[in-house]
Amino acid sequence: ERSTSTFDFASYHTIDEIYHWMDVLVGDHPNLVSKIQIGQSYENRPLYVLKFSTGGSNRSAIWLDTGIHPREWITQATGIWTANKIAEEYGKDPSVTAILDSMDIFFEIVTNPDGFVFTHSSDRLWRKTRSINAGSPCIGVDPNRNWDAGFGGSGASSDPCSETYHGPYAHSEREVKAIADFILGHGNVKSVISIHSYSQMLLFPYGYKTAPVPNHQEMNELAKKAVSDLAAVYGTKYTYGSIMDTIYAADGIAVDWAYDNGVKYSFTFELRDTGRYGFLLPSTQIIPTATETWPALLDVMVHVLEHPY
Amino acid sequence: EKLFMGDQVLRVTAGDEGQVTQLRVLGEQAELQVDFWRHPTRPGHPADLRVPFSSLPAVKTFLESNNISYSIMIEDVQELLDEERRTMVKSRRT
Repeated sequence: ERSTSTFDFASYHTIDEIYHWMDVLVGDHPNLVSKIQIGQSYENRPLYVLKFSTGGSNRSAIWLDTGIHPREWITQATGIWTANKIAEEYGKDPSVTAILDSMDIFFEIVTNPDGFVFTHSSDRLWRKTRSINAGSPCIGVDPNRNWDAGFGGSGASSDPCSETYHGPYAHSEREVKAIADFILGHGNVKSVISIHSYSQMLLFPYGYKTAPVPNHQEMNELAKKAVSDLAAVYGTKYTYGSIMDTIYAADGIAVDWAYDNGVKYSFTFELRDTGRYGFLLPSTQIIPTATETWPALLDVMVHVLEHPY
Repeated sequence: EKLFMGDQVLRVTAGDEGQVTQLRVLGEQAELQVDFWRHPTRPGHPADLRVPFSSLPAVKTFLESNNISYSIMIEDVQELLDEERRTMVKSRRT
């Protein structure tokens, strides 16, 4: 496609198509969007991040990522739609404009490119990275159990053959370390929103311990508003709360790491499930999913803008 | 290329904490290769399990013998994958 106006947001795309589309988006919005590379994957694919910025130096920032679990295709597809929406709404939507007039947004759409390619070529239901585990025939680490936050606890597996294998040590996965290094190096990231599918939840720390975060009430109220605004679009019902209370113990996860490293507004989404398809949601679900997620995302981002710290 | 012919996804609803625990035990039986798409959390909340074709009898027997209710969410995973691939090819052609 030569323009974002001809890109089919209602289809699933390969990594080459997505990476090409990123360049098109940058070309269409050269004064707002740029593409940066924060590292390389295990199989040496570039880890690209879209930067939305209207200027300034090291502004406070919001980090978004989609697709750390590659089989969750609706997530990356929602990421593409959302990135385009951010670019298109700047200067039109007052909330997006206000956010980007003060803050930068960093958006990693294909957080686990090796796994994503593997879901297209070899195993549609692949969840992990593609790194080799010494002494085991099983490949890959669950990159959302590999963060240095309660790493190696009971909410992850020490078995390399498990879907929730935490890896040999925290940040052993290049895909994880690249993000951690970027956020720590930036030093001014105020919100991390890590997007998954599919359980219809909006969650916040902690996953590795039962103690509530100090601003639990604020996070809970924000989550409540966000899921309410999401439900107003198509009636999709989300649950919300801390990860430990809402799902289960999960050790070494991204948003816990972000929170423990000073990012107060750390959330993770679990996008929609029709109750029939799971990770194999038909592409007809992409636009509705992205559309309903948008107001919830905006709620979180506006709250971050209005509550500087 | 990995094929998923005959694999099913079961939507399982635990009736009490004991059944939630039993589902977790099921997940720990590595030889069954059950892939939890949605993990068991609390009674009344659904869990989704992809079960390889070869493990279906054992898993269904386990669920039934423990009085854990379930329904078949996806009859044949490979059929859906084939359909997804057809859709992508058609989309690309368009």
